[in-house]
Amino acid sequence: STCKHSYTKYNNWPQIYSWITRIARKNPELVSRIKIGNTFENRPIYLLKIGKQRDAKKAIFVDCGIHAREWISPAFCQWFVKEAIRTYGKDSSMKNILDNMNFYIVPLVNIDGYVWSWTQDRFWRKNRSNASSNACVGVDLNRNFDVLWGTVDASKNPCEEVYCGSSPESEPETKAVTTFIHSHLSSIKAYLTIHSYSQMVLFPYGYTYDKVPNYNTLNGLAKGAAKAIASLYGKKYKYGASASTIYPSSGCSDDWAYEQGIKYSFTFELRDKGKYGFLLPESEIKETCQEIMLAVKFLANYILNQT
Amino acid sequence: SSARRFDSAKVFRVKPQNEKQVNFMRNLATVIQPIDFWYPDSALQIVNQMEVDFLVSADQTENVEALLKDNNIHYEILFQNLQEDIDKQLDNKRN
Repeated sequence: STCKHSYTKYNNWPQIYSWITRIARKNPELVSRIKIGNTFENRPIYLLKIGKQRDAKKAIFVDCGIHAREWISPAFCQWFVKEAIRTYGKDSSMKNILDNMNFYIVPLVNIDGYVWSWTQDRFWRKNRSNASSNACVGVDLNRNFDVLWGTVDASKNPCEEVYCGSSPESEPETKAVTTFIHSHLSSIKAYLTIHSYSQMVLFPYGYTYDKVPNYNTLNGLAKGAAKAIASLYGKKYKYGASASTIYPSSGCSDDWAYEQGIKYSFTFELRDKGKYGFLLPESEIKETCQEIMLAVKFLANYILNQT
Repeated sequence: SSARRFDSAKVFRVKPQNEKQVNFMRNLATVIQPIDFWYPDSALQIVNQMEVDFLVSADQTENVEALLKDNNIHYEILFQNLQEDIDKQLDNKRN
């Protein structure tokens, strides 16, 4: 790309790609780049491992950009990596976190869809899979996980925005995430997935109104995360279990992660509440990322000290 | 191919006040196409008192407004001309 990468602007895929390469090369003591798969259109999906200890027993997995049009999501993942590196030597809290646990950050899961949203259709949501015999393109990756797949609100119609795919984990992007998590299950204590919009901190279940066994703990953590968010700029984030706080859904990544045994699983729906929707202006990237950073650090400290 | 444009496309917000209005909104997606639900993710997820945001292409906005009025459903328009807001999202200098 001819344009320069910026943390306070939205970056296209070539910019993000070169940023991933650069940040890993410049910070080898703290960052390593791992390829976890390829997209449907054969773009490499990268994960950035952030942390001082190579064999840390605890880790938090964070993915961004499952839905293509939610541009603030990958912007946050880039911000997080930058802040983690920048504050490692200055902020004792960050140093303690990164000295004792790893973050696995996928800056952009749905790369093909993201590229499409930059070049062809700003409001593209799904990936770009055209594997179905239908003319319609794309699978909603957040309905493609193997957790009560294809039920509740998911659609079997490839033309729908919530099309769940031909089978669970039919999409290479989903498979890349699940394969990596499976192979690191013993260390991953928390799963965070970043979406927009509607300003919420959500936790399982989404596929049922039943409460998870550790509901009180997750609700308390979500409340604490929302409080941390509000402490900076006063933005109010709702919190609660997905099904009751927004609506029931199935095949979602946070439920899947929870069912794999990752008992601290959260979905963040970032700014805003509809004034801008998917068009959150670049002038709000910084504030949005700063407030979510506080929430992630709050959760990380809990995971570090309590699990 | 050229990028899809959203000139004069609108984003509506409605808040169904009863089950009749909920059903109307769920059916709207089958009558008017294309409708892109921004929140919730699909028409099936609409429930009473939920704020529903949805994108309507320029050629269907008059129909949608007429249908909403006919059914006494209060609405607001979040985006009058979506393409203008798309163009505003990125820093103009960089564009």
